[in-house]
Amino acid sequence: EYQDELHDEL
Amino acid sequence: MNIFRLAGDVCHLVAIIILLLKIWRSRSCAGISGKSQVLFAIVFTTRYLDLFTVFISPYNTIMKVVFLALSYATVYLIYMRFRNTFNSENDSFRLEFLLVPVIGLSFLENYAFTPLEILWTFSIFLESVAIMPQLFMITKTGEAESITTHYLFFLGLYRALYIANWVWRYHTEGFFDQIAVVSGVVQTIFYIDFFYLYVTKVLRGRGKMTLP
Repeated sequence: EYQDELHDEL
Repeated sequence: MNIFRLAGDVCHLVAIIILLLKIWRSRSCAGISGKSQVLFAIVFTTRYLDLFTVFISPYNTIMKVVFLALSYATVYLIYMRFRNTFNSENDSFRLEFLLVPVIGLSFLENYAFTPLEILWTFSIFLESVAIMPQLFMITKTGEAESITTHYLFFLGLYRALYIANWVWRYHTEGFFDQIAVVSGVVQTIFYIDFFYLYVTKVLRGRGKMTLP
């Protein structure tokens, strides 16, 4: 599942 | 962080710097689509709003700030400093054809119905089509300066490396960001035709790329 909408990519 | 992603980010940075240097050194933005550059500035602005809400790493923060600054500098050079060299009559792509579907889709398909998430999704979808005004301009005029094609080549390479990064992350971390991956693949497809022309025309030595 997607984790808290943390977008670590640029 | 893996080597594909790092290489992808570096290519992205190289592409942006190539474009900025081309405009600065030639004192001209002839052949460059200002609309594409405005779209990229919007992409970075809406995606990097999380600079204010989460901290990921010094690398992440620095790159975001650099991309934002360079994209605004490019737009400034095109529309303010060297606007008399800007071929606005050839930069005639209708932005509403991109913006309306992209805004609609980001409301329909997102990870969470919150302002930041919708804007992040919007930026991902918009990035996948943001180069279209530039490609349209090249098709319309039938040619591109080789420096412009180097810019497009590095931009396409960045996208291809991001796909390698996702394959790697899927196998090593089980990471799969559906929205980013699907849009990223669509975006990369736009560059394939251009890659072919780049290799067959530009790399085999000719100053300009002319369309067949």
